[in-house]
Amino acid sequence: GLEETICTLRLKHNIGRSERADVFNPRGGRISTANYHTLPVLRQVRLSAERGVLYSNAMVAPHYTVNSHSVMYATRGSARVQVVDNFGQSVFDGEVQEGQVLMIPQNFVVIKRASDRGFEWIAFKTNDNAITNLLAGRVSQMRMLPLGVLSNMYRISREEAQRLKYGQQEMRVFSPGRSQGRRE
Amino acid sequence: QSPRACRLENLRAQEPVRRAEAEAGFTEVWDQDNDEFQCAGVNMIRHTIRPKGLLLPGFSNAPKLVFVAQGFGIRGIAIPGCAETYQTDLRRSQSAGSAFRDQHQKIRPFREGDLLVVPAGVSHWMYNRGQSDLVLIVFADTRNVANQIDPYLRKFYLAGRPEQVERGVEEWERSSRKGSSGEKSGNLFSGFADEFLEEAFQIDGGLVRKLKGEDDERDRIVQVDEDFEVLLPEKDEEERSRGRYIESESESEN
Repeated sequence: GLEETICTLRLKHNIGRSERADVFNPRGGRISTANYHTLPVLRQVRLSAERGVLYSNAMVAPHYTVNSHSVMYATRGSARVQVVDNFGQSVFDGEVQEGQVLMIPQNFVVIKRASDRGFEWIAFKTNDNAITNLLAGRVSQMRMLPLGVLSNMYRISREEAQRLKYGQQEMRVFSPGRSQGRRE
Repeated sequence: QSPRACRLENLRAQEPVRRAEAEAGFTEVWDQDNDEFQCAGVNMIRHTIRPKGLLLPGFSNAPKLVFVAQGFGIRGIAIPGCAETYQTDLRRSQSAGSAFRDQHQKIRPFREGDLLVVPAGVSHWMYNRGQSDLVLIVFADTRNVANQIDPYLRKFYLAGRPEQVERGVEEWERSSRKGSSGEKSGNLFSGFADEFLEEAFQIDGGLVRKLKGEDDERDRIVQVDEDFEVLLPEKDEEERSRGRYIESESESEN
């Protein structure tokens, strides 16, 4: 039965095509994922990948990968990237340029913002079903917490907790924002 | 890390090696560097949370089992991808003149004797709703397949300025030589640039400083002063009586 199973396994999957994007924001960019659901052979090698395109000055929500490390290779443009560890210390704060590789350990939190030229990357993940957890935006940790918990966590009023929780309406890929406008 | 042979000739009953005091309780940890724990790839922690104490939300690199040795409370687990299924009753909040509407993920009550599961990488918080101390015995499996970093427990906090007592004695001494032992760490937002957080959350600089905990000296267990409001289903009896009320109220409705 090998010829019907192993020999006929699909061994390629295009994650570069824009019309197949899993996450898309017309002002921000797009992200596509290949995991064992979309390419079953990845279950055997226990790996997955993510393709991202950020338009000029757009941002990816602060996030971490729950169950894998990520190795990001910049395929085009550049971005300012910050990575923070469990001590709340910045372990990387710099520009990632085309051709460079950045390793982001499991659970370390990362934010990236594209330069004027935009930013494109491919990230390889050490789990066939890598799960990304977002910390800001419409589907994020902040949205999952009750207002009462938020106001006690940060010693803020209920109004401030509501702003913190519901202020960002976009998801995962954010359009160029307020601070960008201010710089301009 | 290169594996080292397990030395299991003389086993010892062990006490916690460190204790971190917090506003509304304290946390005790066993030594992560201990041979026996390293061999098994496990770690132990004990939280004692005073009444109205909130264990701040955070996630760690290993799955955990929590035994509730004493007391009762509620907890929230933020499971990625799941909907916020607990929602404000719009009609009630409007009639009460409340401007606040909220929705969040399921809140789970727990009591003495319960065993709670905390998956790796999933953030959770716990709150003591009782009149006595809440005592939680936490077991972390640091060599679990879900953990791909080193076999040390790393806790990532979303708020406060918790001291990283989970780290082993060796790492503790290393940082002590650098002069940072006992210093408060920041929460995970404290390492990011203000402008990034302003943009990501669409908030102003003042709120960013609070998010980063810049003027916050509180450790992982904080005191809740005001009434702690979360959406939680009423107890069965109250729910039944309320169910009858709704039934009669909606008789004339389509």
